[in-house]
Order: sequence, then C-alpha cells, then structure tokens
Amino acid sequence: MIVLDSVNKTYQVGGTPLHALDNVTLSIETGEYLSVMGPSGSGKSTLLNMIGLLDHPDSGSYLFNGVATETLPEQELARLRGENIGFIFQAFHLINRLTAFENIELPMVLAGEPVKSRRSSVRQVLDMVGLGDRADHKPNQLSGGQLQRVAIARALVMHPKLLLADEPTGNLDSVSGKEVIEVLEQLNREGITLILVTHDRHIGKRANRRIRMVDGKIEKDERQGKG
Amino acid sequence: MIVLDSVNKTYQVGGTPLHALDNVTLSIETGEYLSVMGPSGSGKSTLLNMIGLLDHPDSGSYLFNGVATETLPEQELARLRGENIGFIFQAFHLINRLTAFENIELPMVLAGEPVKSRRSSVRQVLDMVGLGDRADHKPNQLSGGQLQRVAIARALVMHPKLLLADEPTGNLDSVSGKEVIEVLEQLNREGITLILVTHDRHIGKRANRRIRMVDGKIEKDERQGKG
Ligand SMILES: Nc1ncnc2c1ncn2[C@@H]1O[C@H](COP(=O)(O)OP(=O)(O)OP(=O)(O)O)[C@@H](O)[C@H]1O
Ligand SMILES: Nc1ncnc2c1ncn2[C@@H]1O[C@H](COP(=O)(O)OP(=O)(O)OP(=O)(O)O)[C@@H](O)[C@H]1O
Ligand SMILES: [Mg+2]
Ligand SMILES: [Mg+2]
Repeated sequence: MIVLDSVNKTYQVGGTPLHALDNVTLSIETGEYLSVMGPSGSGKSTLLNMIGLLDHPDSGSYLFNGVATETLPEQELARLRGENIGFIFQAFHLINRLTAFENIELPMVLAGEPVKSRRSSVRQVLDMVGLGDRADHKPNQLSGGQLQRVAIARALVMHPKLLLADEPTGNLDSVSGKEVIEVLEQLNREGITLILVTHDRHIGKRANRRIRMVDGKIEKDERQGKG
Repeated sequence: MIVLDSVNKTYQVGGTPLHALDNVTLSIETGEYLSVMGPSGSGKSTLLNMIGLLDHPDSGSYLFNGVATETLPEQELARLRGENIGFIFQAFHLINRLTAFENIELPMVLAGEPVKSRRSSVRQVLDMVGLGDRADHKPNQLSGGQLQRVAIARALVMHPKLLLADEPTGNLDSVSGKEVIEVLEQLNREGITLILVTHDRHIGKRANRRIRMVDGKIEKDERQGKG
C-alpha cells in the first residue's frame, strides 16, 4: 500500500540544513498495524504527513497503492486523501466556529454524503469516543481530551482504508486512552491499515510492527509474532 | 497561599447546566507539590485556570496570599498573575509570528526587564528544556513536543512563586518528559509551589499530595510521607 524509497525532507532555518527525514525507506502492506516511536523532534509527524499526502519529499519516491505520488497535482492528492485516508493530527486542527458534531460531519459534507447517513455516522462515532453529550459544544467549550476525541471521531467517520494517528492519547486519561486504542485496533482487525505515532511505550508495543525514529532516520523496524 | 472555599463554575450549553467545578474546597500551602488527576472532562483545567486567576468562580471564594480575588479588577488580577504565577497551558498558547526565543522572552518584555538579563534568562531556560538549537524557529517550524517545551520554558523564565502545569508532558517521549518533571521538582525543592495536572500515573504519584477530580468534584485528597 505504502512504499517510501530514500525519502528526504530538509528544512533550512538560518544557516544549517535540518534533515527532518533522512533517507527513509519503508514499505507498509495493506492491513498492517504499525507503531512509530522516538524522541521529540525525531521526524515522526513529518513521516506521517508524508504518508498522508499532506507533504511531499524533497527527494526519493512515495508509491501509494502503486501510484507515484511525487508528480501528482494537488487536486489529485486531495482526492486520494479524501477517499482513503483518515488523519488524527497531533494538534487536532478543529474548526473553532463549528460544533463537535459539525467538525466530525465535515469530511462527509465535503464528500457530498446525504444528510441522513451523515447524521447516523456522526452519532455513531461520537458514542464510540464517549462524547454523545458534547455534540453541540464548540472547541472552546471542550476540554483538551474532548478536543482530541473529536479529532479522532472526525478521522474515523468516513471509514478510511488508511488511518494515521499522531499521538491520539496524549491528552487522555488511561481509561479513555485505552478505549480509543481498542477502537482503533478493532478497525485494524476489520481491515484498516493503522499507523500510530505514540510516546506511550505501553501503547507502542501493542502493534505487530514497531518502528523507532531518531534524527530523521528509521533506526529500528521490528516485527513480532501475533498473540 | 491558595484557599478555595465552596467554589462553583457552571456552564450552560443548550438546556442543562454543566458543573465544571462543583463545590470545590481546597487549601494549598506555599511550597507544596501537588498533582491533580482524573478523567478527561473532570474539571482539572478549569480548576487550574481558577487558581491561576484566569477565570473566576460563579460562587464561593478564592483567597490568594490572603487577598480576596473575586472582587479584584482585571488590572489587579493581571498584576498578581504577572508577579507570581507561571502557567504551562494544555494547548500551549504560543504566538505564531514570534520565534521560540521571542515567545519565551515575552513575559520579561511585558515586565520591563532590560535586554541583557532577558537574553541570559531565555538562553538558560532554553537549555533546561533542550531547545538551545531551536531558538530561532517559529511555532510552525517546531514539533509538537518542542512546542510544549517552549510553553514550559516561557512559564519558568520569570522564576514564578507558583507554577501551574497543565499536562506538561503529554507530547513528550519518556526521556524528555522525565527531564521536564525533574526540572519542575528541582524548582519546587527551591521553594516554588507546584501544581501539576497530569494523565500519567507515574508522574502523578511522584507528588507529595495527590488530588483526584471526577465530575467537577474533588473526590480524593491524599498526602504521603516524603522519601
Ligand atoms: N466554555 C465552556 N462551556 C461549556 N462547557 C465547558 C466549557 N469549558 C469547559 N467545559 C466543560 O467543562 C468540563 C471540564 O473541562 P476541563 O477542561 O476542566 O476538563 P479537564 O479535566 O481538564 O479534561 P482533560 O483531561 O480532557 O483536559 C468538560 O466536560 C467540558 O466539556
Ligand atoms: N517547517 C519547519 N522548518 C524547520 N524545521 C522544522 C519544520 N517542521 C519541523 N521541523 C523540525 O523537524 C524536526 C522533526 O519534526 P517532527 O514534527 O516530525 O518531530 P516529531 O518526531 O513529531 O516530534 P514530537 O514527538 O515532538 O511531536 C523537528 O526537530 C523540528 O524542529
Ligand atoms: Mg510530532
Ligand atoms: Mg484539561
């Protein structure tokens, strides 16, 4: 599903070049469950944005479902994203003038889904993340962990084939965090490819395959038997 | 230092009233080290904002260093905050057009500190949080955990007497997170009153006194011996 080959992403701030991604080569099969861990600033979010077609390499290639993505126009990337990818952002990126319900509904509105099916899908994911009684709250009327759960629900509402989760439990107590991970793992068992960036080692080690990043490089890539 | 008596904070969203703080009574001595834990949405940030003079009770009283705060004008609250309180926000609240250096420097600029002492204080806290080589980056050029560390540095730069930390390690790997907690605990040993909201039980249990909130109430308030 995902084939990154010698991907580089370099920033210039002042004098020295900063290698946010340094020669990253990585293949991920459909249906895999992968965790990505590593120190703050090691390139995890940059990697996820690249995989999620929100950013493009400076060099190297990225094949998504066999399609070479580096040369695609933005319109085509947007279509691929909309049809395939759900993204839980580390900073949530919610819309402040919309309620929780409307934020979650937004991808379906943009995809032209009819009102009735939108309503039932949004209700369903709101319940999955325990926010049924917060549907009408706007972001400034929600706690940090509730905002995180709205971001999670929004990523799930269109049943994406690829789910990218950037630290989805950082603002959640251990009970809510566990519930969220169980929801994501259930979706993975149903066939969704799941890539989870986390700082929580208890969560990271639940994945079948674990990647460790340091200074923009993939330092470790281990699989473990299921069970 | 802090005396909350029967403090209530109630929101109305649509029909039903929401008791974000429900009859909270709490006394905190100067120099204490307290953790506040509890489920997402239980009122921890609301409590911290109240203590930090960023919000006021709907009923009940709050004495800060013996001063009745409910009737103070905003100008006076701002002065008390500026002179006494450092706040690490759950959502960071950094200024996007300023660099990390300038964000951290801001409280000192507002307090009229001369340039030379500002520069050395900012350099010092940047090193304490491991961001010496990111000083000139703006928020959109920083990772999630780097943003969190800028927010931490900004709260420390004026050596406040009271430090309020709302989930200061949620975006940090366990190594960076531990370093941050050790910095905060060192400041507490030097006399700073430290109130730490956290979802991480390993961190929460390091405090001498542990508060648990549920549904806007203080459900538990335990002290343990030192050592
Ligand atoms: N302006 C508001 N209007 C309505 N409800 C609000 C408002 N602000 C907060 N709330 C509600 O008050 C409750 C307490 O919020 P608070 O931010 O204190 O929770 P918290 O314990 O910090 O949660 P978390 O661990 O998720 O950060 C939440 O259930 C939230 O939905
Ligand atoms: N636009 C940019 N310009 C310059 N440097 C950047 C930019 N965006 C990111 N960086 C740098 O690239 C590095 C990788 O950032 P990234 O956000 O991928 O880290 P991360 O592993 O997700 O960290 P965290 O665990 O703190 O979220 C960081 O050191 C950051 O300072
Ligand atoms: Mg990140
Ligand atoms: Mg909070």
